[in-house]
Amino acid sequence: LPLPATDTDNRLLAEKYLRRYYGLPTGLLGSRKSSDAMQTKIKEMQSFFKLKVTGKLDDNTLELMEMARCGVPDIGEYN
Amino acid sequence: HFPRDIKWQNNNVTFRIVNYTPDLKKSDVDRAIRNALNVWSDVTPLTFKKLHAGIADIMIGFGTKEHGDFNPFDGPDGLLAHAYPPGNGIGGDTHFDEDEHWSKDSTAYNLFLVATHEFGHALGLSHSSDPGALMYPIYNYARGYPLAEDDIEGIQSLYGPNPNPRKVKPKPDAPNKCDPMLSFDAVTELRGETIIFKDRFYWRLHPQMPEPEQTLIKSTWPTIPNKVDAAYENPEKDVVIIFSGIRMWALNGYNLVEGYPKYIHKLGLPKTVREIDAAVYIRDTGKTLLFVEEEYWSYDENTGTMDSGYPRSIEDDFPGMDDEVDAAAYHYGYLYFFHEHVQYEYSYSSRKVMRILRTNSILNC
Repeated sequence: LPLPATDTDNRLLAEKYLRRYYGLPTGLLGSRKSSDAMQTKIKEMQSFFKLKVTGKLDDNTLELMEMARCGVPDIGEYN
Repeated sequence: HFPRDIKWQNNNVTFRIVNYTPDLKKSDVDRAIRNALNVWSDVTPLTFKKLHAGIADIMIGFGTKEHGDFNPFDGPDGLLAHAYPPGNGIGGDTHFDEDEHWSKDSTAYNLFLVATHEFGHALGLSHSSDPGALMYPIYNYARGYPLAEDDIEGIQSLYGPNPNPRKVKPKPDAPNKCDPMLSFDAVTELRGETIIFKDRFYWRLHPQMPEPEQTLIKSTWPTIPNKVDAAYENPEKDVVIIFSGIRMWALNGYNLVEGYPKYIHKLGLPKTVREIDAAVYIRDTGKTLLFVEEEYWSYDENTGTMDSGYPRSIEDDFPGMDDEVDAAAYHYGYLYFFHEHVQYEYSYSSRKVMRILRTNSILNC
């Protein structure tokens, strides 16, 4: 069986995704526990895609983050 | 829309294709771009004029990784393209990731569909949260007219309708699970999950997922028609049968089984039956009930033959029920019949209706 992605891989994927599409600021995130900022952004993303809003990186959220998509942010400021 | 509802102030918008992808013939790229712009001009007063040199409102190009706008692409898959909302300079510009493979059909990322989505941004549309809308951020291949009602409402609220409208057939909005008048097309179990078909979507209910997940049928099973009439699971054979018109498909897990579609008449139904309304497998008897208008048939899964003495009247054999059924499911001795916005809980052993619920109570509404 293929080895499952590690938590670190998933976290890096999520950080990259949330920075690009949800304006997650860089340099604020703790290494062990989801910071408030990250949780908030995960919730925004889950709400947009009508997933269960947990603020956690569950399988459904990660699966959606891996899908092919458009590069324009889903929400956030237009500068 | 983007904040402040930004839009082009002039209805005559120019575009220029700055470079081409080697994946397609130049003429195919030209056609995909023109057709994508036409999708939007058909439903608005906008016109698009092609420039061959100089600065156009919408500058179109293919690039890889960092390609000049400090908004890099990411190699194959993931990010496919991006476009900027209307404005001066980079506003309206549309970039495609050259690391993707582009195609005219469904074999790779379809350039026409991605371009139509991106031009939606270039004209002022942001992302839609309706999974059936073209402006939903996730790529999904679908044939036919690409816009949904949601896309058309969005663009027309910026620019108004086309004064000389062409007849278009937009895709309806995704059904709302908590609409009190919601009805179902079909319901089946699939390895412990419940799958509910409605229009070109299905909801997936998983015992460990508190919220139903709504997805386009085509995005999971591209070869199954957009309209499912009935479905049932035979857990002993680990197969789900899906009916649409006079054809049926089989799934093993989420995978289509080879050798299908087959004609429903192979089950022993007469040729006069052109559509099955609902189907349900009764685990205790090994029979599958097939509901067709006001009657139902019984199919023996073990012998693969239709039981004699059928069709029988739904009204006679299921007292208290409506005489027609949209969808049916079976759990622990109870049959659940769905008809329009009402769900009947019918006790198979007591032969009577125990409860009447809303159809969408199964969706946590």
